[in-house]
Amino acid sequence: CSESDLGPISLNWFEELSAEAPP
Amino acid sequence: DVAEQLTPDGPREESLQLVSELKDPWCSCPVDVGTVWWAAAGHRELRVVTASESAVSLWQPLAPDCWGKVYTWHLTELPVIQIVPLPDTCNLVCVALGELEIGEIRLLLYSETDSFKHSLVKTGNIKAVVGLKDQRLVSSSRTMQEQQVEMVLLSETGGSKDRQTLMPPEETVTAFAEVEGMREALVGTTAGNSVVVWNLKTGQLLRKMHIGYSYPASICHRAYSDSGLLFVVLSHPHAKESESCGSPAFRVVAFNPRSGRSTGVMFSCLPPGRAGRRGDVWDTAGAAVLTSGAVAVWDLLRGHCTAVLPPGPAGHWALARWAAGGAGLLAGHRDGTVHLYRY
Repeated sequence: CSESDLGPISLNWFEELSAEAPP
Repeated sequence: DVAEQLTPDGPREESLQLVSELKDPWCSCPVDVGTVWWAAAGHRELRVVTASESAVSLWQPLAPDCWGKVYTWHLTELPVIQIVPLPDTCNLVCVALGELEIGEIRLLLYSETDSFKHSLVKTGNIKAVVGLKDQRLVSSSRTMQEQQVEMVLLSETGGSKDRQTLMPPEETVTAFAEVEGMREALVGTTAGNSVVVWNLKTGQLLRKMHIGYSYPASICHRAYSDSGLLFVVLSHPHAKESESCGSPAFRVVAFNPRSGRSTGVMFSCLPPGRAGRRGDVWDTAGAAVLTSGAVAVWDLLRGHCTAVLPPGPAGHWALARWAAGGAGLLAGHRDGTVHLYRY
């Protein structure tokens, strides 16, 4: 699967989503 | 791969080697089988657990091919529905009980002072439950008004040390799966056919990602995080057979949690002409009982069906569960016979 199919990939997705999600 | 599966000399039972058999003459209607780590007299060993509707039995290895029953817990108020595996937990057996759906979760345990006993962990209309590493148990339950998703930290004596509420999605959670290598991440599937991701430390619901309409009522079994993607093993108990793909048993789907987009990575289908499945996943191996009474085993990373156990002289297989720690596959007959296979 390529990045174009799945959108921008981040290795730190878990930390980033935790910082953005409502507490 | 598909050609290999379609040949009449396709997968047989060669990759499964029978190690031992255990037979409970008093268990006429087994509902589940599993394994548990048991520490006693200074060493730890893997024991087998069998469950009927009214009793759960613990089996100890007596010799390389011989098992003896150590103890039976009798549960008379509600029928046992399933054994809930607790990875890396010792001397605790977790069971779900109920009528049509799970009404309570109990721990069955042994302590030096109290001998064998059981304790209540959770009650309610429980829709899904999973045991996680470090003695954690997560369940979803529903009232008319709302859904509760809760993680319980279990104590070694069978009580609950702590409870953490997780933010519920709007749709009912139908299954949970731990994320390999990420202690604080948990995934679930929902009745609306989405995959959801939680942060177990904070209880936050991080993401909801739709699986697609082709495979309704998907159930998650396991997840792996790698290279910024979340690979989720899903089974599809109700998917229709298609000409191009056959009948899907398991799929590995890669989700990008940042964008919410997904793509199918690997596809494991049922052997030709077979239907129905109730699946279990350990590491990268899947196993399921088919409605024909056979057990099929897949290498999920390659999409190969690697073994089929045909129904034996004792009749149809009813149960297939992976043993803890890579110890093999447990397959159970309706008459209470359980075979342990090395895989």
